[in-house]
Amino acid sequence: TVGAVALDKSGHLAAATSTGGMTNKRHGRVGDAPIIGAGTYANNICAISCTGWGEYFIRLVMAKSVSDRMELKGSTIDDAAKDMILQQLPSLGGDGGLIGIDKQGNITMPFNTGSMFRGYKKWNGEGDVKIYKD
Amino acid sequence: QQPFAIVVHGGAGYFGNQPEAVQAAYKAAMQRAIDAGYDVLSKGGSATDAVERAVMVLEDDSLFNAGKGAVFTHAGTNELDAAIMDGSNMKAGAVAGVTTIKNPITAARAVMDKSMHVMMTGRGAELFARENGCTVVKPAYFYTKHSWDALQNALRKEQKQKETNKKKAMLQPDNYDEKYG
Repeated sequence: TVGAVALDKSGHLAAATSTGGMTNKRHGRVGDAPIIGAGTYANNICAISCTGWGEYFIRLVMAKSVSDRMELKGSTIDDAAKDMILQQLPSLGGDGGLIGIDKQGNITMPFNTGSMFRGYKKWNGEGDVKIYKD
Repeated sequence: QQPFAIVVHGGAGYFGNQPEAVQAAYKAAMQRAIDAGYDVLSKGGSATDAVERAVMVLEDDSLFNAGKGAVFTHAGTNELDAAIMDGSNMKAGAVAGVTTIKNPITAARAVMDKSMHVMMTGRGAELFARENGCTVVKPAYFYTKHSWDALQNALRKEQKQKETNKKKAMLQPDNYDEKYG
């Protein structure tokens, strides 16, 4: 699965996710990637794209739940994303990660697997590409 | 200056300790996707255009499980899914189970921009994408030896399981190791 989230100069947010599914999948199985609110979500608070064990991301309505934590609980995007990926997801037995960005350009890239291909670039030149946990 | 930024992922899983050259190849591909999206943003383009462009770069790269690098289903086919959402207006589009769209994210974008729907699946989604200018390829376009070998390994494992416990082998959730392709 691959994905991207962005904040543009007009202050608008967007999210996109694309996947080739799961090796050996059957029965027309669909994961979270095309499920709006689970694997992909954007509003005027944040934009989220997920990757991981899709069934769990669907059950947790993962991407929208990050936004809800920010809106209703006042969490930062990083706190909200980490709560979902590092607490809620493994508590059900799922794994994976997500990327997110908020209206101010704050980003988050948590995952609870061994690795996640991830990277970013900001308006001020700051950027990085990583694979493993640091 | 008004802040703008792009964040990209290429999947999470258990990559193991790979040789430096392999890691470098993945990082270079990720950087290409980031740069493609950033280029859109730096020129004043929309976040929606930026994420679509970045994802297309990764879909065109067989290193990743999307587009060209899609993994194989049990039936030996490639079924691709994609979604996009524009936070400025809450519009969204998604496709699932498409087999002939070169860049599924462009089909998701077409659903969002050119239909009154949010999600389309299978042949209908493919027909809609084709009618709206998405590039169509033969299913063979998505073949990679790596993904094919991964399916064969999964099938062999499944066969072994079947021999020990027929019922257990039929359950999709047991397919833990294959979920990331």
